[in-house]
Amino acid sequence: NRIKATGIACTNNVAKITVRGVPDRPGVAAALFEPLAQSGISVDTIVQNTSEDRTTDISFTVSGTDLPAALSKVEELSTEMGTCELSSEANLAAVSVVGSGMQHTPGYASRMFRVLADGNVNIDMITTSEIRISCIIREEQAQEAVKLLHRGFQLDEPNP
Amino acid sequence: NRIKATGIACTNNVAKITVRGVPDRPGVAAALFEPLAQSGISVDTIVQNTSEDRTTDISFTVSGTDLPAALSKVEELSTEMGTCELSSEANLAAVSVVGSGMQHTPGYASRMFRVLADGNVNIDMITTSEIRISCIIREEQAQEAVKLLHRGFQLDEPNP
Ligand SMILES: C[C@@H](O)[C@H](N)C(=O)O
Ligand SMILES: C[C@@H](O)[C@H](N)C(=O)O
Repeated sequence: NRIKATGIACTNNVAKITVRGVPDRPGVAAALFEPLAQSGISVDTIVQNTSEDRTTDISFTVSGTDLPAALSKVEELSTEMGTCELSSEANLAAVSVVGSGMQHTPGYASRMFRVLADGNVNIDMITTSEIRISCIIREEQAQEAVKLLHRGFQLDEPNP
Repeated sequence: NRIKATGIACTNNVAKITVRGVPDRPGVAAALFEPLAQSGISVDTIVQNTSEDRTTDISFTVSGTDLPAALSKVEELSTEMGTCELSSEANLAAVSVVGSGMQHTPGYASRMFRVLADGNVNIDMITTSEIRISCIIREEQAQEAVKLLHRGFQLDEPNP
């Protein structure tokens, strides 16, 4: 059993904003994120899946504290973004399995998903990189998720 | 002008598979990725945005060479995955701006998106982490995108 990761990370007080139905053409992502950057809002994670019918959704996370400012910034933009809907949700958490070389070793991501599934933790968004598999989940389930992931990946839990 | 990144990475011969309309409940992501892992297919990036009407889409990338095997594996699963559609696309590339501490420094992502937009490079999918902003684009635009990104982030291009 060679599946191995080096740690579990968790960020609480996460909020997400989803801009739905943006036109899938060059310039749209820039038009959304330039004003946010200019107003100094720290965007954690950006997720965009592939388009259908020439539109797609772009989500991003910010700290819960920054949600009102980020929302009001994005609301100003919705004319440039075409006919899109805005939705948001707070009280989320980002849990990640951190390791190295995971991208080319089948099994890390599926193990994370299985551990969360068995704990009845729903996965709201997924992003991955070579060294990190990140899932957005409900904040109220984060503590339990972290415990289950430590166990599932055979990692010692840090001392409380 | 403090925007700074340490490198541009690019992977060619990328293919994506999108499973659309999967039920958004625990166990679905595990059900999709466990069989892929068991058949030894190396999944690069996984992208899932937030659901609408209790369903969402899950995309993942594999090398172009692994696309047929991955597709046939996912087709077998579509009964477990509920009523969902499968789509795929080859001849893609993953371009990334690599750095450190980018997640909390506004401006890196928006600069990457602006550089691509100005080069008329459409962004198909986006995932980010603390150290990497990754965009899936058409492979035929990758070489140009890498050049533009080196310029946009004031990085020396490696010798040809
Ligand atoms: C949707 C958005 O990413 C668009 N495709 C762009 O390139 O900006
Ligand atoms: C869609 C999929 O991610 C589902 N929410 C799960 O937890 O498995």
